[in-house]
Amino acid sequence: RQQAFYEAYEAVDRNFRTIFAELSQGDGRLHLDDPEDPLNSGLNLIAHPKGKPVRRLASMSGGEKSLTALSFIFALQRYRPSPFYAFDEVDMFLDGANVERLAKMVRQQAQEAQFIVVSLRRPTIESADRVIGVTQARGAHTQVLGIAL
Amino acid sequence: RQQAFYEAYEAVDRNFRTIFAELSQGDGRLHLDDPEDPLNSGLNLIAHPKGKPVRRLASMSGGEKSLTALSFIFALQRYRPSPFYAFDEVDMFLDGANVERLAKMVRQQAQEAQFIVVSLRRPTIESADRVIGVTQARGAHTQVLGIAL
Amino acid sequence: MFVKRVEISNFKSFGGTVAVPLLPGFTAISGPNGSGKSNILDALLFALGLSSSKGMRADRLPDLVNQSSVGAAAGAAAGKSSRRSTVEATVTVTFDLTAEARAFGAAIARSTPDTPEGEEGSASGLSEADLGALPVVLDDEGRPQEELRVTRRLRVTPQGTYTSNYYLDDRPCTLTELHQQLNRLRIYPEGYNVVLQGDVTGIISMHPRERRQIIDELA
Amino acid sequence: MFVKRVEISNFKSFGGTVAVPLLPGFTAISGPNGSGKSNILDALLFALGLSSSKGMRADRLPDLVNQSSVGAAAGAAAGKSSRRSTVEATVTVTFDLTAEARAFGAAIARSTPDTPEGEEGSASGLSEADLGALPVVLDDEGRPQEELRVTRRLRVTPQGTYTSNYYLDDRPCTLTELHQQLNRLRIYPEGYNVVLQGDVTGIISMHPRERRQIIDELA
Ligand SMILES: Nc1ncnc2c1ncn2[C@@H]1O[C@H](COP(=O)(O)OP(=O)(O)OP(=O)(O)O)[C@@H](O)[C@H]1O
Ligand SMILES: Nc1ncnc2c1ncn2[C@@H]1O[C@H](COP(=O)(O)OP(=O)(O)OP(=O)(O)O)[C@@H](O)[C@H]1O
Ligand SMILES: [Mg+2]
Ligand SMILES: [Mg+2]
Repeated sequence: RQQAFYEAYEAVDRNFRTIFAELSQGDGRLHLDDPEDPLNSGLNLIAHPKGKPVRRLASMSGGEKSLTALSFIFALQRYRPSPFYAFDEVDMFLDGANVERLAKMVRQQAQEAQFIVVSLRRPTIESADRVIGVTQARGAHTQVLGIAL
Repeated sequence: RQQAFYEAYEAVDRNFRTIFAELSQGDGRLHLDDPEDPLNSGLNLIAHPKGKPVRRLASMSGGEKSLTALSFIFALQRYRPSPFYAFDEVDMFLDGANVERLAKMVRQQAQEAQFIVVSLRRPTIESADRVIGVTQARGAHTQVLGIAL
Repeated sequence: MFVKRVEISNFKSFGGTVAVPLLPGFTAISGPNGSGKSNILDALLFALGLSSSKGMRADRLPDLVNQSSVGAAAGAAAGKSSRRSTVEATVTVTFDLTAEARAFGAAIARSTPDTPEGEEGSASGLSEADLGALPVVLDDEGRPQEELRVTRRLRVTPQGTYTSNYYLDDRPCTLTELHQQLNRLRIYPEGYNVVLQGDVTGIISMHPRERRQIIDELA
Repeated sequence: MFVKRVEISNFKSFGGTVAVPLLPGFTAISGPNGSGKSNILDALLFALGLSSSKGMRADRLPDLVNQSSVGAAAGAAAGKSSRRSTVEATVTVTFDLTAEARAFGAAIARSTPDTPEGEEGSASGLSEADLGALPVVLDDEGRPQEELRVTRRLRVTPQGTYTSNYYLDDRPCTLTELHQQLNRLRIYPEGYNVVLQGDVTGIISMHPRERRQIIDELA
């Protein structure tokens, strides 16, 4: 059973390193507090965005935290795919360059799974295969229009 | 002392109604759980964004919550001004039209107080009197450049 | 597999019935603040039983029923039910399982080479374990389904009591049965495949042990 | 009044000394993720004693000292202090009080019409209450200052112990004295004039009583 854990852990770690490098142009990896006793250990994310020295997770900026969290989610996805992913404004902290990089990665991952992504950011919307426009005239109900791209 | 509370409460309420209407094009007001015993009561924000029926605060959308919270802060400011305001990405939930409205209101309020606003959104940056550009070359320290508008 | 449609009736900001058609690949949802984008995701979670009422920004389940008239909402804000009749909110999520059905058919064909001509899709060549591992849904005749419909109906009486019922292809089922079916399709309540508005940095602020448990559940 | 400069030395992502010049009106701060925008606001809060270490995204005060070398940070991440010497982080916030000084001068001139020619700026015509209400800072000779400098210095020894000291115009003061001075300038720790990243909807999720207390404090 510890064997099963290690297998999953190492696969997710490998994925995380690749994905984090692509998204943030930095280095990141997983880290177990206690590699001898993984089933009671804590799992940490070691992240050096853009060549900066390692810093505690809490002191990272909003954008850096988003990229780290999303890298972890994508790393899980590559190991154990879900059929669909639903993201609501996960790009809200990202600057223009990072939104582009994220949108490109979602396009890639969308070859393997369905991605439904709510966003207000132009680079994300422009990278999608299609956009569902949602509107609500004054006080009236939500209406939905499909826009092919 | 209860008198002092009512004076502050009614002034902030008047301000909130005007400001919320301008920011969200809806109706909003303050509300005391127990008007008879204000010093033990809870203070609620009643908000109808854009002609929608009143809904509990928690079920409002991210953008609606931001506009309601910012209207409250500006309402406090008009009653009891601070010399400066520091906002970090308060426009992150707002769609394009609402960012413009917020930026316009900050410009107005900035005649009375100093506003220092961190933002990644173009309408906010374009409405400022000046922009401080912050950069950090790979791994190096933060550098700051001023850009007049 | 992919979600091919979410039909939303009288749920949150959706009055009447709105069908949201979806396709594989990358779909963006956009529009003004407060228009209903996040509510679409809430509808998906609601139907699949993947979220509590708090996770859908409602204090209690009855708050999820569309309250479109100012009168009804004013009554609700004052804490009393102002409805004159029982109301209901319904969401149906339709999964497209065409690829899974065909993969299953192909697997059967490969594993039962002696099956006489004309006899298709019998699961006889595969063990229970094989069947459990394949993400496929079999109908009563053991044939793979090309579609699966999950429906949830929430009824609220004028007194304010409510019932919530789940259906798989229009047949009543328990939440447990629904989750077992979804698990077979690799959909789990703690799947980390859904990130709600404002939650993206949650993985950073969670306790390291909680984060490790994510890997436990995968292994 | 307005903040006219924030000088940041060896604090968070600022190595060396960086002066951020500011003016009245509306200043935007922008730049790439992780460049240091929020750290500028943290520096302001740090100097004015308006925030705990958690409020500046640091577990403990020593985390706020610039850790620019990979070696130092690796040691820090491993939980031991790897510094060979005492290090310090300093932030100085300079307030421009020109308008307040002039308003004060004008108020004095109006309230002391019998003052002989050439004798300026004595506070004799105004009561203590008047003085308390005016946002002005008087120097040792009772003259209004056109500028006020607030400095905070955090020193961390190689053993990891630390001291934090406040200064008003380069004179040591306690945090209480600093806050009293800031209060007179209408700057309060719970002022709601600072909204940190991710906190904008905090006013919505707070308890109604907590929200009412905001009005109490104003009244
Ligand atoms: N039971 C209900 N009946 C009617 N309207 C409702 C109900 N519950 C929520 N709403 C409305 O739904 C709207 C919020 O929708 P939603 O959160 O999907 O917006 P959004 O498009 O995600 O906006 P944002 O971009 O600001 O996040 C609110 O205006 C709210 O009043
Ligand atoms: N003590 C320290 N020494 C060196 N660097 C630090 C220290 N504390 C924090 N940092 C760095 O500061 C950076 C974060 O800066 P900040 O939060 O100001 O970014 P930001 O410009 O606001 O970004 P965002 O747009 O993503 O919010 C992080 O990369 C972090 O590693
Ligand atoms: Mg939303
Ligand atoms: Mg920031």
